[in-house]
Amino acid sequence: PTQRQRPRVLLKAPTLAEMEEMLTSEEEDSP
Amino acid sequence: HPVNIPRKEKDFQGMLEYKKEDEPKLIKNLILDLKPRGVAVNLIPGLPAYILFMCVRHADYLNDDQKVRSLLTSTINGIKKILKKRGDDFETVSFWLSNTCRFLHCLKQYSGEEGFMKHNTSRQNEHCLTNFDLAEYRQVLSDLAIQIYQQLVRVLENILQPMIVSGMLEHETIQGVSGVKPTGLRKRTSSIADEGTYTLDSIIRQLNTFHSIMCQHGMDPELIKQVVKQMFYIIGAVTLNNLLLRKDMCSWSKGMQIRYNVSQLEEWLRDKNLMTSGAKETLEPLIQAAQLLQVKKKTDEDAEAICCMCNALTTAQIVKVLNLYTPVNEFEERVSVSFIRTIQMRMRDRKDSPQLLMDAKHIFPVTFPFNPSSLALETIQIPASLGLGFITRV
Repeated sequence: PTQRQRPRVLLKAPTLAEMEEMLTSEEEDSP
Repeated sequence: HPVNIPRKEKDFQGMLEYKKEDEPKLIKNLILDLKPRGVAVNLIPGLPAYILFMCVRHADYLNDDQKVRSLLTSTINGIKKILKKRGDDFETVSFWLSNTCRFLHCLKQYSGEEGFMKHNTSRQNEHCLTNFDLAEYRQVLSDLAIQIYQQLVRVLENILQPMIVSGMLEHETIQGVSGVKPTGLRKRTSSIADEGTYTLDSIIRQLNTFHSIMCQHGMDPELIKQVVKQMFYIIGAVTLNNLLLRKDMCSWSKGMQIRYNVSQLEEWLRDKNLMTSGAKETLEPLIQAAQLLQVKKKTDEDAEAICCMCNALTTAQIVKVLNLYTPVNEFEERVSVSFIRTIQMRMRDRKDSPQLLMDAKHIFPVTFPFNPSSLALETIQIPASLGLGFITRV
């Protein structure tokens, strides 16, 4: 693999449960 | 006139560009509205996963972390939504279990982490993500895959459950073997299955259906093995539990029927090259109970043989089968109390569980072994049937 210039940035992920909350609030917001 | 020069695959970089505002449409067309029996039938296995990953690649290429986060979150929530809506449909659950796993494998295969690049071509290594480490999202996807797998087990259990007792115990697969009615008991079923009852063939046909759907969806072979092992465990546990609770099932001829049925299930495993799945081993308690119905039960030597043979049954289960055992005809004696005492004495050191019934609801822990794909991303084309015209191959 090609030599990397800079390290990749770790993207912090919400947990499944937090995503579930997002989904629920999304569904509540949508008419 | 602008000449539309068809670009060769070698010019494509295996990414898909889409506008941020088109993300909801992407999730709707690729996840929420996609019917596994519809257009999805003609897709290459795992195509939705590859498309989603190629979109992630482009957002990573743009170094747009918001776009990556939004797409991953919408993808995960989209899959959860569709499984809430159609989560009792085996094809839907199998389809999204396969695609969730393929998406997870892509995130690993193209993560840039050495351990996941061993099987990559040099071109695939050029396609690794450049800006973001998505290890935390991989963990969330793995948690999602576990949830989907458990949902798949519930769905197949609901389909199999009504077939098991009838097909494995009541229906006389070998017609006439219990021609002689067990003394004092009305014969429960005719040798030809009545209309509406399930037979062993019903069970095997259902296993075939499950297996072909999972193969059609491109489910990882190691995962198919785990699903089959779980199915066989359910069949074995439900059959044994009913045998332990029903006097009319504890006879020599029923032992013969069960052994024949188990041999047919083993034949199915062999046909599907699934003998290493561990499925056969889950039937061992049932196999031993069937043998127990057929062996001699009189002398100390018989007791010794039974204790050696029944290492997958608890003492409570062995005693129960011996108590329920019903001689085939008046010439045969019932199992004596003293013989059962001998068995109990010989097994008192076993200290096994006092539990009589098997836990038919037990789900084996699932694993998703890394399974890289040889598919070259730059060759992937998006069928018009998916309605994704707003996405551009890059």
